[in-house]
Amino acid sequence: GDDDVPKDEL
Amino acid sequence: MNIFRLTGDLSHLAAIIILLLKIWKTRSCAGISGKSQILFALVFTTRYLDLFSSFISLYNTVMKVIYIMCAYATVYLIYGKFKATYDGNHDTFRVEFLLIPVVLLAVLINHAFAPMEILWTFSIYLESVAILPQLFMISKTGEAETITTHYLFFLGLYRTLYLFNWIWRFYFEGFFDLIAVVAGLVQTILYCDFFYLYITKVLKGKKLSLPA
Repeated sequence: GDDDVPKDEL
Repeated sequence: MNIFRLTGDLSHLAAIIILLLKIWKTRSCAGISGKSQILFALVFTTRYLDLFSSFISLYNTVMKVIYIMCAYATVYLIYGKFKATYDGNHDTFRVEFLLIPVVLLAVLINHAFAPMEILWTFSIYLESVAILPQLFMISKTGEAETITTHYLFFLGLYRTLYLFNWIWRFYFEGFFDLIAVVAGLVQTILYCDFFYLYITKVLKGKKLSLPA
């Protein structure tokens, strides 16, 4: 899968 | 951070606080779906496990802690302190019909087949349908207390604002997360019928009653 998108959202 | 995400988070916080205060002040959870609140607690629990592993910002950490504490406090008030006022006869949505597809989807469609990523994906998919037991309960009772409609309005508004946040981030930051956007669209679409009733009835001082 794609690389982990940054999880900066609540 | 952008204005849409900030107002979205504040709208979400407002919804959570409105519900908690409604139950606490009226000492009653009449008309509130405990099942939806359990699902929301599950959404926050599976999404915010990174509270202990990664620090993004003080705002991010503080809001996550507040959301989780309020979610569990609400569930406690419904099933614990004020369970005598819980309307179980109308809170009958079969949540297994939500959980099973959401688990399957999270395992099949995700950004990476890793535990934290699958839990995050599960929480995103679950959040998009977590309000269904509440909407179903209102359709069964045929009405909703005005304060409950305000709760639902801010809850629906938050993800609607997030859609604009994602447009903003795509345009200015090149950030795009298809899973979050598709789930967010589904979540917002589920509120459309309610938004219509809220704007045409509640904002005109009428009570929200179904069928419309």
